[in-house]
Amino acid sequence: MNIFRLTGDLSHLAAIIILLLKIWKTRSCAGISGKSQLLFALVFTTRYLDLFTSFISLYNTSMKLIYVACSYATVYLIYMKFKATYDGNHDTFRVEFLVVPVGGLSFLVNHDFSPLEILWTFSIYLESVAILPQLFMISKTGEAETITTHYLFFLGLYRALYLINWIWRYYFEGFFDLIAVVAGVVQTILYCDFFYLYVTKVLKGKKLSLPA
Amino acid sequence: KIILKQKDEL
Repeated sequence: MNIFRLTGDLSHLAAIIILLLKIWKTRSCAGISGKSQLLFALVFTTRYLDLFTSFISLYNTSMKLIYVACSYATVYLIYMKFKATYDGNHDTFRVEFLVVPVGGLSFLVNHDFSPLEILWTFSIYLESVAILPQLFMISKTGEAETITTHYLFFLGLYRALYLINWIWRYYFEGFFDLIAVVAGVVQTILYCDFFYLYVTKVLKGKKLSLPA
Repeated sequence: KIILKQKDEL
C-alpha cells in the first residue's frame, strides 16, 4: 500500500459519499445518470465476488463492502425512493452499446479463462466506460450542478491516482497488470475534458455550463 | 519479476 493507492481509494470513497449525500440532502437525483450508477453497481458486484473466495485484509474487505453497499443505496435512491426526481428523459445513453462489447472483450482478452477472472475483467473494462452515460447526460443538458462536478472530480482523481500507484508498484514491487493499466488509462482519459472544465470554471466559482 | 493477477486492489 503506497500513498497514491490510499489517496486513490479515499478519493473514490469521497466521490461515492458526495453523491449519496447530495441525493439524500436535496431529496433529489436531478442531473444524475441512473444508468451510470446501475453500471457502477454492476462493476462492484462482478469485481468483488472474490469476497466469497479469498481474504486479503480487513481494509480490503471493508472497503469492498462499503463500495458495494453505497452503490446499491445510490441505485435505490435514484430508482425507488426519489424516482419522481429522476431525469430519465435526459438519461438516454444506450448502455447495451457499452455492456455488450465490454462483455465480449472480457471473454477474448483476460488473464485466465475462468468464470471469476472473466467477471473481474468485465468489471475492469466496464468501469472504464461506466461514466459515459453521466457525461452524455451533462453534454445533453449543457450543465451540471456544482456538487455533481465535485463528485465527478473525485471519481476521476481516483483513477488518475491509481495510475501513479501502478507506476510506483511497477518500479518498487515489480507489479504490473496490463488489463487494469490499459483500462485505467482509458478511464482517466475520459475525464480529461471534464477536468479542464472543472479547473477553469468550477474552481473559479462558476457553474459548469457548456456552450450551446 | 512481473506479477500478474494480484487482486489486492479495489
